[in-house]
Amino acid sequence: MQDLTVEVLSVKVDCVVMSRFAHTVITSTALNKANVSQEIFFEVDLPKTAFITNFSMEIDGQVYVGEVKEKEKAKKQYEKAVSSGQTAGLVKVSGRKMEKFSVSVNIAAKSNVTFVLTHEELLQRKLGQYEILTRVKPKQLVQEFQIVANIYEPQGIASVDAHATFLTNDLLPMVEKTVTEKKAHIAFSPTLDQQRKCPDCDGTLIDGDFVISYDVKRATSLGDIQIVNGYFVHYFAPPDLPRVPTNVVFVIDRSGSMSGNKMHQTRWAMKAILSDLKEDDHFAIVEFDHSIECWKETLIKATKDNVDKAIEYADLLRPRGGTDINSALLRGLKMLLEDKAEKRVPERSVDMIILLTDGMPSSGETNPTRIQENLAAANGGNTTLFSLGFGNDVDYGFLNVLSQKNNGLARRIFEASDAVLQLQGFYEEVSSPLLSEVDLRYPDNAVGFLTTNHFSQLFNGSEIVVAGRLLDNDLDNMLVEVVGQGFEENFQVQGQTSALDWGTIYPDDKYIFGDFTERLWAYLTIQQLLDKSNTVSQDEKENATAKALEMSLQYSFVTPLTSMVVTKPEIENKTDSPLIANKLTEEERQAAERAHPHFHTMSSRPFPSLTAHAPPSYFVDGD
Amino acid sequence: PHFILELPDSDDALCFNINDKPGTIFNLVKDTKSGILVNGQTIGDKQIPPDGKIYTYFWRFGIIHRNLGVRMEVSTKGISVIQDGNRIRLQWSNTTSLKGDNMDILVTKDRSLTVTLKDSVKFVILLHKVWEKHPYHRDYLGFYTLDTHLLSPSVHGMLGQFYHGLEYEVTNLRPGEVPEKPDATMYVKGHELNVTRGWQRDFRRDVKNGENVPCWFIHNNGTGLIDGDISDYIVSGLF
Repeated sequence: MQDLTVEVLSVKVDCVVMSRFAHTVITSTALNKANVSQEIFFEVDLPKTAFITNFSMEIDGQVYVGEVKEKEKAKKQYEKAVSSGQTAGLVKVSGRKMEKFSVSVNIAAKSNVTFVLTHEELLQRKLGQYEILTRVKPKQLVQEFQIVANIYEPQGIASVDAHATFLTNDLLPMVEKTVTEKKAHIAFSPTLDQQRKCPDCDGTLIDGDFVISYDVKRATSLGDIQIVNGYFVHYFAPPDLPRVPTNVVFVIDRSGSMSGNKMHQTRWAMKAILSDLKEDDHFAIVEFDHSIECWKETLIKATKDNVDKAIEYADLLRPRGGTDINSALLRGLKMLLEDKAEKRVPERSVDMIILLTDGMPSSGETNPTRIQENLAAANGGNTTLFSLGFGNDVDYGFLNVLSQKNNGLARRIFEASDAVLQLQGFYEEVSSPLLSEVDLRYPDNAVGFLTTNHFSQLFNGSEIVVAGRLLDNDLDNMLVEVVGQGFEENFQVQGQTSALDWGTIYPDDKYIFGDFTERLWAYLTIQQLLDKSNTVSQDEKENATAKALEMSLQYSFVTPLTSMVVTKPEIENKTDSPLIANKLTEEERQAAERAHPHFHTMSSRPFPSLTAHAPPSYFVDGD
Repeated sequence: PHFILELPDSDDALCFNINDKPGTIFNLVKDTKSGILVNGQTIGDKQIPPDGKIYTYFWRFGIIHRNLGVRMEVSTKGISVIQDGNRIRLQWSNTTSLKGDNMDILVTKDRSLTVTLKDSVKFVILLHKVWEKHPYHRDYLGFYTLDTHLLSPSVHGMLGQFYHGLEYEVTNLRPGEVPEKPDATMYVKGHELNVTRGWQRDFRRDVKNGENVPCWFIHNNGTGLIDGDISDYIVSGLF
């Protein structure tokens, strides 16, 4: 908020999580204390995995509500304003995990404005935790400041932790945490004095991330199925499954553009990742620039000796020529397929390729579509490809489709000092498969409109979620079956599930969030349709996009296909342009970062620290 | 010849080429305090290759350690060591090891000479043997300093000036002429230089193929990186 002629009366973040589906309402009221009208800004950070579902402004008792419209139509409707850039950028990139929603509105003298923003998301289980992230930055002391989260998990809550980057020892006891068997309540509402940076100053301590992480109890191998109002959701993350050994080929880009930090970080990350391999894993390393170099001709067992040698080898990674992704991936895949055929790797094991690259193919086959087709055809759905795109210039879209066509996913690795941790963290997520070829089956005659129910892998610490609509509204129980391939034997469980009696589970709470299962189903369906539209034929793509658009409009989600349009009030006969909020795609986020890159510089330090492992070396030679 | 300065503190390397008339003798290391001097003489290809460029290489080094009374001449033909008036000749064709009070020498057949001079410096000279009937190329040598921390702060020379570190900053990374070789701006020794990301080869582990060392290439005979210009390093004799 601009200066002290504007007083922030309240900031409230109210988050309700019902079975992983988070519904967050952020409300802020401000007063224009000046004698003239002035612009008041409202800026909110929300997780990029969230969809905005509602936005409103209340000014002098009049409420202006945002309306979700088809993006293209909204664009046309407000073409003039959009083309002059007046409305652009309501949602911007904000760091790696968040995006920023910001609006401003002209407020008359001595008037109040209340902004309300609502967003929803399905929390994803990563490394055994769900995380609710709230970024707060009120910029001045706030009369009434409050973050409240109520977590309802009928499955039972195993652990809850709340912390914030700005919490000092004095403020720590201010976080109120009450956990019962199936409900957790977390609240943080510091007084004006507790918000102060120092006793006599107006600066606020409240500036940073407030993070709640929790996990649920997982008692049954079938998972947890909830039926509510004609929709069901199935959470599958069975306990106590042994890990399946992996056969992993690391395909590492050593092209010239990886030089400097990226290469250095790659070497460190490879050391860390290789050290994390389990003895029963098999692995291979394929380095590529315009030429392909395999460390060994086959995958080898991850014995300590082999890992040590691989670390030595990875330590010699040096950037050089062009980028032949096509040949490198095909070479890695061939190695995997041959080793499997020759039974050099265990029969019950999970095959994966981890590609680390920073750029577009510049050598060999350079047409992205053909590379995607080549690998998918050679792979035939047998091997999972995870692509790690390094830096701001990587073509994320290309890697994402390439991975999706091969059962995997792409992840951006941000070029920063923690890149090694990002790489290692990703590997941790995927390095412990518990099951492969997992199918979640429901009676055909009882359910329809299912979200994806086949998964190549289930990883330790993650969770599979399937939702669907009951065809028979009166149905309150059904037979569920899950099959997959485990470490030593096939995994197969069956069970009968029935609708929950919410009144019994939460007798003291009113019916807060009745349609969450339906909204969760819609959220998942839209996400999957958007993903699908990347990998299918033109006809199928059009169908998937149309369906995703229809559902985004029906459920009022701001997705990459829709926009939220808010018509601002007229103040003193001044007509403002409309406000249009769009959902950013990963490509748009990346483009924004490219336009405003973080400052990169490389510099050497003065020398006294010459006790480093590698001594300096000065030499002269000839080619 | 190509010069490489590997700087592990910044996990990076700088490189530059020196090109001059074949036969020129350059001073590489000069430490008057510890009495160490290393000079090297270049040689050109047998004839001018089709691209018209004259490539030069070091083929002969003269090394003096005044305080230890040691004088060595190392060429592609052989190695000669004079200590306290005694001359020893060593052949590249034999693996030989000599251990003295002040100096250790190890010749690895047709490959390298490692010299450790007590309390001062350790270096390796690599022999690059070229097919005798090669139309253009001849045998040449590489000079690698391994341990220099005992040299005095006043050590200088084409390589010696960097022995006690270098402060530089690289910024403004931008596309270069070749996609794999971006350009950047380097601030070093009070100069602002246009540098190019490239790589040069370190032959210590693999004398035949070498290993690529990515480095910031300083153009124009290392101008701006080296003190003065290359003429300041030209000397009249090997010793």
